Amino acid sequence: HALQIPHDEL
Amino acid sequence: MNIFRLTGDLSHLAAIIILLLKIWKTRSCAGISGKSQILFALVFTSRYLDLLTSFISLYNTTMKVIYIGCAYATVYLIYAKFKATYDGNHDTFRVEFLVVPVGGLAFLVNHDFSPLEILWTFSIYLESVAILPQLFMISKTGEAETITTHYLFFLGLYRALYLINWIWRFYFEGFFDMIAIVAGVVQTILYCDFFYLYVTKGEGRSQLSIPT
Repeated sequence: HALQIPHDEL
Repeated sequence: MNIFRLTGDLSHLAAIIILLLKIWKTRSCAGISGKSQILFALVFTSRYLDLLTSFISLYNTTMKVIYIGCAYATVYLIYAKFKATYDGNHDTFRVEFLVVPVGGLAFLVNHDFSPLEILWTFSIYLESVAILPQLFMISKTGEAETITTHYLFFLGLYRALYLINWIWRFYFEGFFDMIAIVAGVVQTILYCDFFYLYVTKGEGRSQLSIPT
């Protein structure tokens, strides 16, 4: 379980 | 990264720099909503906590640091350095009416019920409405300085460009983020009235009036 879903946008 | 995403980011950066320079050069924050600027600082802080947990690219990290730094610098100029010029009497939007519902919504509608993800979701929802205190202030005083309208134009343009970026990414990458898209649509819609006035009445005038 990741800490957070990766968000590649600003 | 596509051209719409890049120009969106640069438009966002332009807006932030325009506001910072305006306040710095005129040594005044008259007509600027400190409440909106606090909300934007809160948006960047809650969204970019992933600076501490994940690395995406040098571009990504650099922009995040610049956005956060500029947001806090703006808040500092308004509430400390040029506090005497801050027009608090007209900056009367009740921000708790935004922050509380947005916080509740972030808990209820998110991609993953984890602390960082909820904070990210909160920042996306909050950003979509963070400009309302500024628009409220302009409608209350009935006018905005030209440079303030340029700030608002670039700030609105940024999310509109992101909408095109999301359409692009959906077709070419299969990328689809419902939360960002819905919030982005709401955010862009809030600027539409302003865009109309900016284009039709803004040119050649020193001040822009938004009818109440």
